[in-house]
Amino acid sequence: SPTATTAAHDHLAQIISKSHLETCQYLREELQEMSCFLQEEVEKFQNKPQEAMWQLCAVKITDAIQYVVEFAKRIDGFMNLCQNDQIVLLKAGSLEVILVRMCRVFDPQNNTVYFDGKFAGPDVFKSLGCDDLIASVFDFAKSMCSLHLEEEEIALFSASVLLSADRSWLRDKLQVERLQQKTESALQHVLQKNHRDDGLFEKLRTKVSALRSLCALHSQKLSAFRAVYPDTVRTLFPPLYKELFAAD
Amino acid sequence: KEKHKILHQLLQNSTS
Repeated sequence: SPTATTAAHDHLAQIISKSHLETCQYLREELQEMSCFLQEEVEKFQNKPQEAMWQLCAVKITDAIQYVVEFAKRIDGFMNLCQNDQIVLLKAGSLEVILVRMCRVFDPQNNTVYFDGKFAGPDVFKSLGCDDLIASVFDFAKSMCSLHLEEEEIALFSASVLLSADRSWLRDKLQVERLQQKTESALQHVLQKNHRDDGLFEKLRTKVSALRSLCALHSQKLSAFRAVYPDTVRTLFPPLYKELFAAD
Repeated sequence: KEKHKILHQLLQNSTS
């Protein structure tokens, strides 16, 4: 019945929102107090050797991924998937979820993102040597911010990104598809409930391909970096980062 | 699998 469906959507939305808030790493309120890096601090980042800045970013991404794994574990049904599929989904989707979550720690007014204790503009990441990737990531965060999503909407969108049934190497595609459909229905229900414009769900769908391009670009940049500095990656990068992104 | 040792561990740890 429609009432039962509405109740089920509300219930799922509630569980996923709770999981999101419990694992979101930073609360918006605590970030409001934070300032931007001063020029001399920006220069310190810019003067870091490329390897050191890559290592720092790999560490930050790995920290964030641990929260995403915790989020995944609390999504209804995720832990009922076989472990192969849990790993496939996290391997393909954890960076995408971080990019979605980034809109929570992004200030579109001055194009800065929370990084290593303060708000940082794209110039902070100059020594990575990937200006195009950084510019694309900032553009993506800006466009996500312009949708003014509420936490509940970010939570459900993140969950649906993670539960993408079209990832390669899934054993039980059908089960993932069912979970994704349930999450997407709950997202649509929440958008309707919040009186969002009709096009928002479709706009979010278009973000999925942007996320995939960003992750592909990250892999490409990592391969190029690793070709020049194989020992840095091997000895200094966090093991979890290597498992996810730098498998041989 | 050995290839995803840490991810395995994280998934198996009980939710804190």
